[in-house]
Amino acid sequence: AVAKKRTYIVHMAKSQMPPAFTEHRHWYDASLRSVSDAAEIIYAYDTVAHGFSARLSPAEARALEHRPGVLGVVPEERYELH
Amino acid sequence: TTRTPEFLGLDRREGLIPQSNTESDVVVGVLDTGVWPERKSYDDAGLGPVPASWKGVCEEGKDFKAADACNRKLVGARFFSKGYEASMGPIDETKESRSPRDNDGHGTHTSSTAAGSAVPDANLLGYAAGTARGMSTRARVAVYKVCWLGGCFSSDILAAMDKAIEDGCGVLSLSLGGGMSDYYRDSVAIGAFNAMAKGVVVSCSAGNAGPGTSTLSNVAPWITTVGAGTIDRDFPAYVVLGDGKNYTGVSLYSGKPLPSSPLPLIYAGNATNATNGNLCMVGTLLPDKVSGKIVLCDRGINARVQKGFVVRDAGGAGMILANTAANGEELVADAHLLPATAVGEKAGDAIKSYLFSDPNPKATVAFGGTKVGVMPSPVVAAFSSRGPNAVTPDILKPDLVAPGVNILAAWSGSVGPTGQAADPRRTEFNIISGTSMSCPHVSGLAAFLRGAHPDWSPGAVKSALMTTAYADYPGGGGILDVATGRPATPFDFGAGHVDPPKALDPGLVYDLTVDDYLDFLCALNYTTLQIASVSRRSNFTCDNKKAYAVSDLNYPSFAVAFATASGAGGGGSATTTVKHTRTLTNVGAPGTYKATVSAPEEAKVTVDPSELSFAAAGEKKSYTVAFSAASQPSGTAAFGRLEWSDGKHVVASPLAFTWT
Repeated sequence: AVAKKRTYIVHMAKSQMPPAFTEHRHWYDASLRSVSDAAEIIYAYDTVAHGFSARLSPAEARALEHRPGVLGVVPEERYELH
Repeated sequence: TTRTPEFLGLDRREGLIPQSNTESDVVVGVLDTGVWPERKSYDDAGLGPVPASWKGVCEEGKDFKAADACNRKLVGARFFSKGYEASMGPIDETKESRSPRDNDGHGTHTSSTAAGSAVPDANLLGYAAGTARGMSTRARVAVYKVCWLGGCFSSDILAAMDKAIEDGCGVLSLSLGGGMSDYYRDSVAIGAFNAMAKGVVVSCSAGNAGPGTSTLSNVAPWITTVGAGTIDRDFPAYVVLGDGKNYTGVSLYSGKPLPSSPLPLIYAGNATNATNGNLCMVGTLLPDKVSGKIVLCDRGINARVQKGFVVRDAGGAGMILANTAANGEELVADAHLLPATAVGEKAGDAIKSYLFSDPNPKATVAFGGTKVGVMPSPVVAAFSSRGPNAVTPDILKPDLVAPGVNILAAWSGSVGPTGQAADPRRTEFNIISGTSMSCPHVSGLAAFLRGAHPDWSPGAVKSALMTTAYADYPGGGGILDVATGRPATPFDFGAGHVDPPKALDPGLVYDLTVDDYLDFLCALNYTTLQIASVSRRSNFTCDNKKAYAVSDLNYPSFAVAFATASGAGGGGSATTTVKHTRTLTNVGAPGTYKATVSAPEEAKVTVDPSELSFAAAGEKKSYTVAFSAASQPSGTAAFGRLEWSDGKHVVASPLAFTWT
């Protein structure tokens, strides 16, 4: 399962953050923690996207898609110089 | 870059183009392989203090000290490697710097092209000599290193875009791309949408997958997608065969010349035991067959410059690199270490014909230096990716073309001009090709326009660049496509070739707001979640009572996809009419504009109204275009152009019709 892990970009609805959280980063952490004990946030995005990236298994990524406030879970893509 | 400022008219119009103080407030953010800050292109002489609004920083690394690297020209430098390292493991610091330093050269080349300072006496090994400068010499540069030896990862790219906008960049330049995907899955499209929403112009390369159709990257309508064309400069090299015939190629070779008396000539395919030996792949040439000879290699599979090393390492005296049908007559110059030239397919075939028919074939290569004034120019590069847009066929892409072939700009001190580890040379500048090179031309020009018109939106800047682009040569005839030798189409060059002096004063613009793009996403039938992913607007919902249409997006070009009548012979005479609505905003003096249309035989185009009068700057007027056409065989394409003119300005839009 670890070998199958890959990076996903998780888009969140920032306005749907539960009032129990004061920082978006904490909400992102809690959302991630709800599907994986081991995963850590690689980046938190706030200016041109709301959300974060993390290494997840496909099952964890699918589970995260159903969490409240999650807009989408997109696998990382590799881009090339032109 | 040298020559492209002249080619784009930036020098001729120097007296006419106002030098705007606000241009120096614009920071161009370049997401690429980093920067070699010691290059003179980042000299900050003559620039005032860094804009007070700038929040960026110069991140340090073992080999990158902020105090030495950043100044009033290079105002920011960051690197983003967490996503890369999460996937690929820790960066091998013996091979690449864990800092903003550019070990590749690509990022130094693109950022200096966009906004480098003027550097007199620039050249590569004597070639392309002149004063090198970016398209906006007064704009500032901030580099965001997101590309590493193993590629550029979307988690890093999105993080860099996030930070670049937070830092205060006014223009973003991305000479990279991925596969074709829906906008809500494409990190560059998402980052660019929200950058645009914050007033930032985002310019991206179209890709180098041409000349095949539908090969574009970065096709979101809020991105300016840039294809590549040639300029009026060439680096000729002359192949002289033993039978006295001459063929012209291109080369940036600068070492000891070959003897004037011909040397034995051999085809690589006849000097190998490998099935792909004709390509001069590593380890495939037999030294006893090629030693002391000129070797003809076929282009393809491995890097052009690598073939030169393969021939050299096998003892070859020189190389002729012949294009095949895949590249046709497109000639891209390389700084080979051994005497070598690239030749087009026709010349390659002729040389092979001689080589196979003469029992004792011989050749030599002479190098002609730099030639300018080459006509026709520009021509669309064969490698430049082409439309139609595979993601949204109703949006014409690329948007325009700019210089992207044999471009000289600053280079990294880590690698030689071939980029190969075996190349021991180090040069201040390098000459390379790609839509990576055309993109920063447009990014720099966007900064130039922003300086002249700080109140213009990203949509207005893009519109000005597109509607003033030219599709015909000054003497007449459409811009050619080197891939076919025939006139190119809007699927090759979009609106045409960028014309900066005209873009400064476009007369009218097709402006676009965030709301327009949200309507566009509704027209694509995106779900609320998908729209929120792209736009960060989780409270936005499409109005069920509103009829959304992609054709209503106020885009500066038109792409019309007609459905082919179904069934055998299927009622092919039925005429379909498609209507597009547009709104023009006056950014010039009051005046009356009249529409003229050049339509293809296959389609009838009606503009209503055909005359628009503007009484004041900022005034908006709408019009509708009706496109009518009978059914055509699937795959048919046709093209036209719609122009609004007040006698002084010409506001042009390409028309592209397809039948699917």
